[in-house]
Amino acid sequence: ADESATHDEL
Amino acid sequence: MNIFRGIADFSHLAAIIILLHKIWKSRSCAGISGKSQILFAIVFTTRYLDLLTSFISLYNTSMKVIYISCSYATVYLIYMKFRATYDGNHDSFRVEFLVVPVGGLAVLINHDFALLEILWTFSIYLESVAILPQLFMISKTGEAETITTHYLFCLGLYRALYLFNWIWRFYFEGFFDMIAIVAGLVQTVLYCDFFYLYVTKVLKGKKLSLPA
Repeated sequence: ADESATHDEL
Repeated sequence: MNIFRGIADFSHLAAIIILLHKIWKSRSCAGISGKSQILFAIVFTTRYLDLLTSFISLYNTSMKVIYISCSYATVYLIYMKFRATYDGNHDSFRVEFLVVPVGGLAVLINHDFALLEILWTFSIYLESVAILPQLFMISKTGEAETITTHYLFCLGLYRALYLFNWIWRFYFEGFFDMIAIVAGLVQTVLYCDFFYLYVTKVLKGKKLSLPA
């Protein structure tokens, strides 16, 4: 899983 | 950013504005679940703490500020300014049955055992069930004002469109966040019953009334 370390979605 | 996420964010913003405007103009929060609005305020507060730690874009920051301020303004209108019109008898969903399991799950299943990440995960899980008190209230009163159904439609549509956004991002960017996807699926499924009623009744000009 490549979830982003910083969440860039609202 | 992609078209699905752009429309989704717009739909979410529209929902928040529709509700705030409805309460403000009608000076009444009849039929609105204050508990759901408190849960949404908690969702935004715990999810957007990164406003203090990281800057992603002007769009990202401004939308977060708008969401947080509108959600607190809505809670204020319901529980303070127009408190007399709040229908507490029908807004009787036991939110502790949501918050406690969601809190436990966020501590157990997350991407990183760090405070901000656990709070973000809590917010994602909580958002998926935050509408339940509102749907429960409508089932108890047996009806909903048409403007309230438009609010709910926009709110449900936003996360449904995020599902397409995640398909898009997986295909084009290899981006994949299982926690957000599973929670988003649960959240959208919870609206299915309402979506059916909205399409078959409200869009045909009828009032949304459940078989009492």
